[in-house]
Amino acid sequence: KEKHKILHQLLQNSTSPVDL
Amino acid sequence: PEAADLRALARHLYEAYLKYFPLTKAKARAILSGKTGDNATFVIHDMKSLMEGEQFLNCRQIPIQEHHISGQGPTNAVELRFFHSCQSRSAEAVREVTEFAKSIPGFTDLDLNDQVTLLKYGVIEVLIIMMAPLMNKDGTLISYGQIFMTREFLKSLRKPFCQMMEPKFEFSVKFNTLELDDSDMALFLAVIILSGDRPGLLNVKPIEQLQETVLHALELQLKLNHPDSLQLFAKLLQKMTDLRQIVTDHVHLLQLLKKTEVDMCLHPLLQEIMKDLY
Repeated sequence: KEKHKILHQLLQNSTSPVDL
Repeated sequence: PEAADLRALARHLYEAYLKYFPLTKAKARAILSGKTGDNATFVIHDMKSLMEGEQFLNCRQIPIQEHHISGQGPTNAVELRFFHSCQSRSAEAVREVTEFAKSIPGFTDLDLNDQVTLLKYGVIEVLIIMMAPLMNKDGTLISYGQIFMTREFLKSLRKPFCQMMEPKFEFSVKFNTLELDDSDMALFLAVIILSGDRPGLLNVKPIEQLQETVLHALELQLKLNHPDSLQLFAKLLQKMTDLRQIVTDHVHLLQLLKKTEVDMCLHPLLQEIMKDLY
């Protein structure tokens, strides 16, 4: 899970802008 | 599935596509053919125009470490800076593709680890397909269609930067002869994302079932939307094989860049995607 932390975040967050 | 359900699925994916992808093919083709009414497209064709155009490229730019750059001379810095802009835009595009994937009915019900795997392996393929509408044989739109960058200029960059886009141009020019529109593209992108043969998937069955439904919807869509284009569905599926080769080569090129370019730091999201990929 740690390996793909941002992808997990993107998948679980709503459409609100994610800090990229 | 009933034809009506497949049409509803096609409509749903088209709506999601329009919602999440700001530059549609329809808009891109209008810009490329000069039919937008304004002449606002800035053309980058050499180093001078690249520098002039950089203000357009500043969308969420990763700060570049000046002390690293200073040792390399100005030309190297421009290429690296441009490469960083490309990375920022790619990371943003990954976010858009993720939102689109989440809108595919059933996608968010899949095992979360499988959702990650599908995106990890699918997203570069999707991004390359989405480049095609922005390209013609002479160049490509970038920066949400504000800039046209010439193919010759990209070819003139120093190695290996000059090798990055040429295979995408070759693919895109051929792909564009299929003349898909945005509603076809939406279904095709969903098919790519729902590939059940990605390495490391835990539960392949539900992914294949979802893909099969979208494939039916795509087949019907192409029959209705391109009644005179024979074997379009089969031709399109064949493109998926070419696409995998392009992605493999692209990843290898990035790995090479990482080794040879001292100052290259890959965006963390792209790093995640590239890690252990092919």
